[in-house]
Amino acid sequence: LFHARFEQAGLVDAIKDLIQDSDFHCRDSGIALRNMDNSQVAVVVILLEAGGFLPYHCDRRLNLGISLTSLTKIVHYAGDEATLALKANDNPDTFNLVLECLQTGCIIKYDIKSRDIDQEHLEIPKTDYAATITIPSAEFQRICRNLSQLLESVANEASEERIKFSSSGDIGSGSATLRHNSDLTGPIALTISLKYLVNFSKATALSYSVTLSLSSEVPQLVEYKVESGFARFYFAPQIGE
Amino acid sequence: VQKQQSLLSFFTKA
Repeated sequence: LFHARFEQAGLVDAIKDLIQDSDFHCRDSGIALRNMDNSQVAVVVILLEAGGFLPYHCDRRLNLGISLTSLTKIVHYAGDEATLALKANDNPDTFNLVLECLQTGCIIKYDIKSRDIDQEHLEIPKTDYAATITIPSAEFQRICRNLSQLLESVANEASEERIKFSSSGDIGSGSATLRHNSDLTGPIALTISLKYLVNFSKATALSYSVTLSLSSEVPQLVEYKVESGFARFYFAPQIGE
Repeated sequence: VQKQQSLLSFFTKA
């Protein structure tokens, strides 16, 4: 039997534009998801430890193949205040989704067929980054959204005290600068697609702050800590031609 | 001109 109740259903919204289907690996320690987007440019890794759910019960290993497109629609219509529960019994072909609105007591139940997702395991090597910078997640989202209105990619520069996001396109250029008090091994400069950063920043509601782990020429990591877990977004670097 | 790399050059599928 598997039963998990989750109060941060907004997590689904943060990843739905990157991945359409995913295996949810359910273990007694919690739920994990690791998936690459179709363009092979971004990877989403989510870990939700059992302690973050009330209740959490999983007495055997279970892989639920879930359509995030469908899950998003279900969660969207439930509203922000709803909690989301996943239940599965010994039949691995279907699972139950239960949405509960605590304010009104309304309960919506679905029986959903588990999708057969032929998903390969992805090995992510441990990386030492030149800069690990933590900034308010709302500021990060504001910067990404603002610059992306006019421009396509962003150059990140970080020094001891400031991180600078700058961007240029046909209409001109723009930049945003933010103070931080994180450790850097040295100044860095790299370019990232703004479209993807805007996508990652949809996880803003999950956490007050976001941590950017940056080095030239290796995948960048954008991480949101959630209660008893994390949502990590890896992004392949752009290189000059 | 910037060219987008694939993550598969960094991460391997097992």
